[in-house]
Amino acid sequence: IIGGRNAEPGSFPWQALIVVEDTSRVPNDKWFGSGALLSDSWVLTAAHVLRSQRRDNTVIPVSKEHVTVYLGLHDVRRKTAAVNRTVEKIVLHAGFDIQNYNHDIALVKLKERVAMGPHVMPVCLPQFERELEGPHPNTLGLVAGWGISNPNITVDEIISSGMRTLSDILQYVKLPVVPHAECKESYESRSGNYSVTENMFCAGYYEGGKDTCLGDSGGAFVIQDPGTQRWVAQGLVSWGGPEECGSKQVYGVYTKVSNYVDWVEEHVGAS
Amino acid sequence: DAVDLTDMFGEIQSPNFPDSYPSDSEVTWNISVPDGFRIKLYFMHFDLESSYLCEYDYVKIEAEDQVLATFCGRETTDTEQAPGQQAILSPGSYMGLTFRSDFSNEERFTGFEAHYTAVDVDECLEKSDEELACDHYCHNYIGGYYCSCRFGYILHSDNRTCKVECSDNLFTQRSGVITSADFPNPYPKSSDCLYRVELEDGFFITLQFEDSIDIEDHPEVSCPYDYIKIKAGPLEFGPFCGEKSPGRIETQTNSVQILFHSDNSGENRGWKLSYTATGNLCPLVQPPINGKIDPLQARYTFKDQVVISCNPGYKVLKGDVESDTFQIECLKDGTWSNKVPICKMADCRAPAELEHGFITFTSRSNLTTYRSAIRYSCQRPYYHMAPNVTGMYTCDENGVWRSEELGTKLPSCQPVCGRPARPLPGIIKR
Repeated sequence: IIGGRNAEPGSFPWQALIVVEDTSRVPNDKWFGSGALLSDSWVLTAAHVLRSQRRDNTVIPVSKEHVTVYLGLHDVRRKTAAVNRTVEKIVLHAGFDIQNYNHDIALVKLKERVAMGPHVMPVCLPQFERELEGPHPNTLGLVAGWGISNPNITVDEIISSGMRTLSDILQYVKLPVVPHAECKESYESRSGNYSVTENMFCAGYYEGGKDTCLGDSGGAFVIQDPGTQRWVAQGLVSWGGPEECGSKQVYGVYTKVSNYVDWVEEHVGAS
Repeated sequence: DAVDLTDMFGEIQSPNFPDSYPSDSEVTWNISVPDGFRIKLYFMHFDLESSYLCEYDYVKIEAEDQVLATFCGRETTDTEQAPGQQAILSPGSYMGLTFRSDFSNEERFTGFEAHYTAVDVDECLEKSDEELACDHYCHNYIGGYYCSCRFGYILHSDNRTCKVECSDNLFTQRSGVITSADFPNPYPKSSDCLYRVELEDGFFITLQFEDSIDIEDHPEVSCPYDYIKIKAGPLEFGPFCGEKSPGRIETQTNSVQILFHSDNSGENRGWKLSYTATGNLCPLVQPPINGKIDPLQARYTFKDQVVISCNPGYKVLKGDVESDTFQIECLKDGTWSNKVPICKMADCRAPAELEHGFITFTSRSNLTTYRSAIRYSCQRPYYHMAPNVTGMYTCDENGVWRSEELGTKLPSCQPVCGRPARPLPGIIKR
């Protein structure tokens, strides 16, 4: 999280840390991302967090044995204080496109249910009509994560750090939703083959400075519904431009969750 | 001389016919045809000396033991008879014809020429004698006849009377009606009907005949033709016949055999009886508190059963088994099969736990019996009730916790979403 601040314990009770350690490769392949708790058994995240790292473009989930999910976590140095779960099932959206990150959404079923409490609570999915319209431009949302908080660190340094989380304390930042056309224009006018589809939306500041970044993937972009006062996951941290996170006119791109409510219910059940 | 004729037809001529017949002669022809036929005789020519009452020459026609006709002369006069065109029929299958001439025949009478033929007897029309007529249906055919019976009857070995198969009538109900076959139409002949009433040991059967019966009898001899007899254990009642009803018979046993015999004649309406069975009396039973007994009767006898049930909200408790009803039976020794059980208030017992929820009893002593109430709640603020109901459950009359909204289904405590215990920095309008 660039330009953010420390979250208080219990402020993001849905925030999950998803750690993937692919021991079938040499050297071990290890990375992490975030997710959002939906119920006592299911976590929502981005498909690219759980896609097996392969040179070809096939989309295959990592083996569920290689995944650990932490809930109620605040300081990654104190994982023992958190709840951790192994994984029963991974569902990547069948339409996930590794080229443009369209349909970048996935579900993880925990092998054992978790009990709710002040530090573990699910986020709401868009449910009411207004929420199902998706995030309105210029609406402010929050997103949290243990990803890069120092924009100057290089990718190599990240990898050589063994993918430890890049921020010990959970960070969060407030970001406005960017009008779709503006974001689409800003990406598609560049070189490179970017496409901001209808299943995505952007958030961030034109002048940069605040953003999500590497390691925040899969975390929920939440917006408080003014009517019900409940926090609703409208986005999932998905991708951004090659420039450093928080650069000027480089918006973060988020999976538009309101397009996948039926897909989620189809796999999770109406619970 | 005698000539035997056994063909189905033939002709008979006087001696020397067509010349004049000799004097001083007597010839007899014995005509026999099979049973079922009779003989028709007729004359094509008749010319005998006439005399007063045919005392000189004559033709005499006989059958079995009767003279059918005596003819002489040529024409019938007031003192002698000639056959003319008439045919003579024998009553049965035999006819005898005798020709006799005396010592003189001056006028050279030419005698006679006769023919005979067998003709079928239609026994169906002629069997007026009840002893021989068909009982139900008669079917004539050339040379004979046969009998058949109405539906449900079978032809007796006498090929005439119709009987019924009635040797296996078994009655096992506690009451019933028994009648002779086809009552009140005449009962079948040549039948030996057996009616058995077999009840469980402990019952005593009572027979009650209808006021009038109609069984063929005899003025002097006791029931020589048809009769009804009753065997009940060591006792034997009857034989009964005539029109005087045997009335009420207390058999003092649970097994009775009624034998009804009919011979091959007579047309009598028969008989009808009803039977009932009672057993030893059992003492009256009182319904349990908060319960009732069904049926309520002034008396209970062997095999009578009563069902004990409880008012709503109570269950029958026998031993430590609860049930909705309990049945007891009056035994043959006049005791009940079981004591009357008690009615225990329905108890829903401890309500099912709700994961991530808890239960509040509305009564101080956490009662779980009929009409007690509880309320389910969820561990707020992290869980909420789904569906959104009051969570109130009442112990119903069947001992089941029941909610007005969900019936017997339980709600669930689902995680509350999107409401962090520690408020998030909301959108603060500047």
